[in-house]
Amino acid sequence: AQECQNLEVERQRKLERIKQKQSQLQELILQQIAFKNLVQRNRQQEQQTSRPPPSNSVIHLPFIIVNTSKKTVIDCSISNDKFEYLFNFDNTFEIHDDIEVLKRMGMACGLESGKCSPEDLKIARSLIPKALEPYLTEMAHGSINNVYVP
Amino acid sequence: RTRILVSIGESFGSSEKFHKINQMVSSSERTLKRGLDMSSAPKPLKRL
Amino acid sequence: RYQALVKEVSDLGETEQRLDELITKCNLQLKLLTEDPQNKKLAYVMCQDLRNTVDPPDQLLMVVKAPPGTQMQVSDPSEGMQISLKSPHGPIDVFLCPED
Repeated sequence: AQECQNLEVERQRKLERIKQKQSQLQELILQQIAFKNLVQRNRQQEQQTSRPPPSNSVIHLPFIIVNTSKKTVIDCSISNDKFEYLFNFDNTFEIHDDIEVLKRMGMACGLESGKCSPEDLKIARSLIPKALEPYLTEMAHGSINNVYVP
Repeated sequence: RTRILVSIGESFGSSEKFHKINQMVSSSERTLKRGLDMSSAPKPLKRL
Repeated sequence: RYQALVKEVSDLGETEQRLDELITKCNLQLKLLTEDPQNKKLAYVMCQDLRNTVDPPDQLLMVVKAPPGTQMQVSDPSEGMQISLKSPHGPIDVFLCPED
């Protein structure tokens, strides 16, 4: 009975780790799709305009954004070498990374919310290796719950 | 008291941390608003 | 019950191992993808893209470009709304995204 109990504990721990790793795999797949989609979009746009956009109108990955109300007063201290910054806000703010921005731009084909149309799913499939396709199908309707044997 | 630390450049986990930060910051706004609402609500009259 | 548990734990161990292998492969694929010079040149967003992701769109929007390993610390709101950034190597750049 004691050994059964120990195995139950181990089983639970493994299940939790598997869940966390499935989530990690899902995020990696999303990042791959979003990145490739972005690169493809920009390549097509540059081909259409025959030149790249002005360098001061674009931000290259990686980056982080901080957004707040335009009425917010921000007190900013910067070290001389720009290695340290300190921001004091008098209002709430939000922080998002570049991947979140790409998801909001629709670059992840709706997979981040499990709402992926058949057309988007087709695009997403073309952006990942074949071995990851079973996971994509699951993600299109929710999240990864199974691990497929390659 | 509580500080959330994020290391920029992590391949996994930073999105969740930012989400946590945003929740922490926005919950403070809700607490502040609730406090303001409660303090501005009129006190009920006592029954004789 | 013991035998069933032993089998289940063993199966879960294999599942976890397969996941570890997949995650390692995906990490490597992503690294190669993001470090490819041609992809790096094309991996950008426009200011309008950033504006379209925030609600309302006329918010104040800062973009932080920091070297990997930069520590960002956000204090508890009761101690004040504060963000601190500390880079171990290389300067941090902060840009304001124009409203239009």
